[in-house]
Amino acid sequence: MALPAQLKAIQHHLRTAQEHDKRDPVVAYYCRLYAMQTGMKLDSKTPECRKFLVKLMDQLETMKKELGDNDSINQEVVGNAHIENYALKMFLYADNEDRAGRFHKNMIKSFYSASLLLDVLSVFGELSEENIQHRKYARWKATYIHNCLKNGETPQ
Amino acid sequence: TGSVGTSVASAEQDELSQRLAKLRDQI
Repeated sequence: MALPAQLKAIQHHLRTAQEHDKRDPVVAYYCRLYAMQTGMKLDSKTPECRKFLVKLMDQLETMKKELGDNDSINQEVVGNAHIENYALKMFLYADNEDRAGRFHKNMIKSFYSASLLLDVLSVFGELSEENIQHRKYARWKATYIHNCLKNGETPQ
Repeated sequence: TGSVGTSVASAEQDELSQRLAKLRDQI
């Protein structure tokens, strides 16, 4: 179902969920949970948004049934650790590439995905100051390196 | 129709909130 324009802010989290449906269903589940919660704050009034969110909720309930025996799903404290470890693993990979001067699409995507997953961490509560800094740095780095490569410049 | 539409919308919003809380075992 097409994403209504009012819910544009969650499109990348939903795409990350799709990319992880096979690779890591726990990540996919919490990306969709974040999208659901954020979507309801953005707009759950207009009919097309409500319709979209009802479909997303259907998907979440199905995923929960399928993954129900996974501790990361039925114990959110375990889920929190799972998402945080995954986000930081992506961040460290991109940061190592950056420090080694290896700039490419994969590392840009890893920085950006890490920042999206740090957004997702907020479903478990307030982000730590460290994660807020990591998220800001990752998003800035992804944008900066992407623009450098687009303009044929070497990132510093 | 306006008021009916509004009450349908808020009923569906409430239902979504309840389903979300249930999904997270918060009810």
